[in-house]
Amino acid sequence: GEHEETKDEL
Amino acid sequence: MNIFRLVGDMSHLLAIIILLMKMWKSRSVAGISGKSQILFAIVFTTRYLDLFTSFVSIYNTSMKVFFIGTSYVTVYFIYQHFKPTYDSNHDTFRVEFLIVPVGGLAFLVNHEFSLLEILWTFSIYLESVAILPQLFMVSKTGEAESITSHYLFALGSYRALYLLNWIYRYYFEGFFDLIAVVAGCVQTILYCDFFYLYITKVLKGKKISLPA
Repeated sequence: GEHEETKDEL
Repeated sequence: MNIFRLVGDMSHLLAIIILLMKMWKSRSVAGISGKSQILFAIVFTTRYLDLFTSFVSIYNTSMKVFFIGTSYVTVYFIYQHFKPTYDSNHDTFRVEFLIVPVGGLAFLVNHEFSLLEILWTFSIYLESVAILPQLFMVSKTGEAESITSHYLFALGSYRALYLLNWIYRYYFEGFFDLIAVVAGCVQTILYCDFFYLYITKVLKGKKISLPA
């Protein structure tokens, strides 16, 4: 998996 | 959004509401570490700068705004509004011992060497240890009010639930963020001793009091 640019987590 | 993530977020929200209610109803911040709360304000401020650069959802934005806003209200309560009740003599953890190494680590170990990314990483690392001044205060005074224990339990549960969320996301979405996972493990481990006391004492109607 990749680290995502937009972070949806808080 | 899976169930672990949602319950984790709700647990985090509940922790903050419990803390605010405790302070407001009792007109006191006794037993609360101002230093931990300052660290949380720094955590939220440095993590949610992406409020200005990207939009995820109404849920995401409102939670971020709530977390930032309430963290400043909490700090204001402790150092201004209810200052006479603040137990600074027992809140003696040296936060520079956390901020400096965590800052250095964020600089060295991050996903991308950019300002926002380094600040996000700093925030993730700092959050994992931000509760230490509070736990130190509880161990120093040797006790915690039940309401403070409920706050700590809800706050600790939130990241433990995020661990389950990450396991779920890894298997079902292929999502994996090593920095968040390692920091989340550290954060949850720090609460283990407290979780044990909470389950064995607070849930049986006793308050946490440690031998002197």
